[in-house]
Amino acid sequence: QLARQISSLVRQLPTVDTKQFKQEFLMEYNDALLMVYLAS
Amino acid sequence: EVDAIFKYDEVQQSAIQAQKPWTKDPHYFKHVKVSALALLKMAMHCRSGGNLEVMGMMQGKTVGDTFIVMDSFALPVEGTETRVNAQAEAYEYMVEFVQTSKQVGRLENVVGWYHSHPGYGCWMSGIDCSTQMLNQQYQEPFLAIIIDPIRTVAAGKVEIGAFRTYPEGYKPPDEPASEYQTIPLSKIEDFGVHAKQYYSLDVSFFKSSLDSSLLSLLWNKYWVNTLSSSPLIGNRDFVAGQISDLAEKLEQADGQLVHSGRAGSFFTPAERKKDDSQLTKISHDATKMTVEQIKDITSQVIKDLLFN
Amino acid sequence: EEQVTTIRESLANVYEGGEEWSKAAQILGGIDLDSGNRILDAEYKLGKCVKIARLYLEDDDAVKAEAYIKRASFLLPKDKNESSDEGKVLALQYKVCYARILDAKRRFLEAALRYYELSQHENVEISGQKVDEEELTHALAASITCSILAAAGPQRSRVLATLYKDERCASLPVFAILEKVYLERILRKAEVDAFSETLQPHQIATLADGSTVLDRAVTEHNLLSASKLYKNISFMELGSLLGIDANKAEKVAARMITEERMQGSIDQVEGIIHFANDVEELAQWDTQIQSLCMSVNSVLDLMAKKQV
Repeated sequence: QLARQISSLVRQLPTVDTKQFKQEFLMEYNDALLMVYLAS
Repeated sequence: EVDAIFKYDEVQQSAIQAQKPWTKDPHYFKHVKVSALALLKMAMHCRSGGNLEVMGMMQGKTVGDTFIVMDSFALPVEGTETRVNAQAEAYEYMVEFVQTSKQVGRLENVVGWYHSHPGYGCWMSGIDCSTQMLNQQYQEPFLAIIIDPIRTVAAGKVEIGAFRTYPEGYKPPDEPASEYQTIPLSKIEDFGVHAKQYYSLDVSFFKSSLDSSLLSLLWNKYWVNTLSSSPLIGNRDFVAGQISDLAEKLEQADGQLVHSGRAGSFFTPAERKKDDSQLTKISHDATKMTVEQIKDITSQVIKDLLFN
Repeated sequence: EEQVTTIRESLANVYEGGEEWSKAAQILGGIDLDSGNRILDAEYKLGKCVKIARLYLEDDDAVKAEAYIKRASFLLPKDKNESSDEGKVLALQYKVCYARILDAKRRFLEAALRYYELSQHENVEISGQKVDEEELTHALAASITCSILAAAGPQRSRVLATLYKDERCASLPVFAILEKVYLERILRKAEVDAFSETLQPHQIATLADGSTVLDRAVTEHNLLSASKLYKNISFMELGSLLGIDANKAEKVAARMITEERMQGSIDQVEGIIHFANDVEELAQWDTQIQSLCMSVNSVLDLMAKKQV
């Protein structure tokens, strides 16, 4: 039972791998970097 | 020993009420101890109010110069910054609640009120001061606590302040400057005008042995919440507001700097120093905001590495 | 006029005794309630209107019943006797009647809200007795049924959320299907058939396109559930998932999109529907992380339990 649960868990990775996610993620990242730049 | 603080000594409390040591010294109370239960309840209530100010009452006792807040309850009123003594709408509710509390074994009296300042920090506005002065006239001993639920989430720790007002006409001795906090431009005047009418008390927390074991059990699940939350998304409105406020402050400071730059020789060193300190405050605010953003984006990057 | 009224009332009672509801209603409907010759108080007029509406409802004539209940709704605020026992009974009868009319007219969402409001009358006392628990349960079950039959969309989701969180619903037989509908899971045929056995005739009536009210509600619900599972799907596959043909699936989807109960776009040439969800990717990511972390937690708990 434990082995099956772990197997199922592992199969859920990676959690997200879509183009849209990467876009949103990088946008947030860039916003944060921009804030650092402007603050400094 | 840990749980001794939870014992209610009616005789001791009646004696304190009779002596009224606070009447002799406006600065008598110096410390506040808030129970984990009261803190949780107040924080959750304030958070549930969103951008609306909510308020409630606290039950507890006093021991020497310390307020001990054992419990709290929410009041069915909103918009505490719109009128003096918004509590008045809820007197009937308060009375009934306190009476029922005693019936179920919560013997402590009401020792104060709390309310939220969503996003603009823990300090007493003009209305808060008037309300608290009224409370201190008729309901002593009484304490005011203010919680900022939005800054709590942004900072990752509870933004809480405890205050008591001075009597009308009392001139307080000069106090050392309290810890700096960002005040939005729209509230700066209200903050400044009444700053000398109250003082803040030192806040600490305590929990019972049962609280400790319950919290340690919860801690085993808490990591799930930490990993699955993104303050970056949740606090967007607040951050946007902060940036906008910062921009306005910069414009204001910029205008003043230009004047002092051109006609610098006409300004006294004190006035020039004032501009410097304004810019210092702005850069301090910007730094704080950015550090919070860095913290949030770091957690996103770690999650990305971990899960993707 | 008074004598005529007395005769009409007696005749109506006779018809009522013989279960000729519509005839009784017609007879009572002939009483001139707006006559200038007699002064009739609001309570009397209200009572008559509610009674006529109830009689028409017994014969499933929702249209005529609605006309009288609308008259009654104008009279309700004018009733000065509302706090008396008779007033309370009348008010309850009015509410029940209104809910049943909305139900009969297939305005299921409004009916659900009205039934739910009725189910909360536990503290109303009439002649020293509280409203029968069974009646309240019946109203609650009716509310659940109507909300399931209502058109799928954000408004219905709110009502479903209220019902799902109400503790009393958990003990009702219809709770299982409520849970599935609330959690937006696809409903299977067996479950739908079991649910249809609990419905009233007008709730399984056939519509113009040959399907029943229940069929349409289930199809729309399942379509919404599918929109949460798929990013896009062909109408052939969607039809087989929903148990209907591809053309019908396209029609239902198009209607839901036009009415803004679902978000997406249809490529008629390719025969594919693309679903769009409001939830941003980062928020969805957090949900996935949460479920993953909970799985890790349960693995760890199991390991601890088995002392691995």
